[in-house]
Amino acid sequence: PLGEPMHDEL
Amino acid sequence: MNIFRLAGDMTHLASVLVLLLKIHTIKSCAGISLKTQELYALVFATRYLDIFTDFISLYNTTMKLIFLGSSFSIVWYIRNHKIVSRSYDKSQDTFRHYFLIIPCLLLALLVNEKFTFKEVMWAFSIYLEAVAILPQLVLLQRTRNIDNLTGQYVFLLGAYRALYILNWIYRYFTETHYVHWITWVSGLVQTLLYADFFYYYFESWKNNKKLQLPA
Repeated sequence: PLGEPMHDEL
Repeated sequence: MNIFRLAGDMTHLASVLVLLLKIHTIKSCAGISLKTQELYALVFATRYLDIFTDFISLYNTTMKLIFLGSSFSIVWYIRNHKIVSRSYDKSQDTFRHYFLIIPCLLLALLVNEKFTFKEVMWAFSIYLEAVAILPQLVLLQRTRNIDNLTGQYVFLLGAYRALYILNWIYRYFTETHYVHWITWVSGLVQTLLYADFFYYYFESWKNNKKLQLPA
């Protein structure tokens, strides 16, 4: 979703 | 994904497998802090809230399920398994880990990437993981003879975050605007907490002596 930081790390 | 992060994830996976091996095969959790395991289960539960909403990759989701499943089953084993729970020494594992949760929660409410429930929980999990090893390190100082599997478990758990630091350095130089102070500072604190353990672990390996932490 836009605006929500995307945490791509575990 | 870069080699440092992959190595970090594999080292983290190895630490979990070593612990499961110890608990499942020799049915013993001697020297293992239940409190650190409970904190880690909480870390994963609050960090992976997005497991069903945000799909990053099959790898990401698989690893999240492995870490969630293993951390909760390790807590269950130590608490409820009739044989394993007998080797848990409650009187030695006395760190008041609840005292770690409140400050991490307060800090997460103040310092986060976005003031939403998920983001505050994510920041909480990052801060909590930085200090989650403390009960285990305190227990190791009290454990006279640390068995090899326990030593390897703690070493791998510390090494994985050190590899993540290399990953963050790599990503800083290769990706534009890659700045994440929350994970960088917490990851550094987390790794520094292992400094003296790494020293004694390396010494024991170099001199081929039993691992012993000074009380």
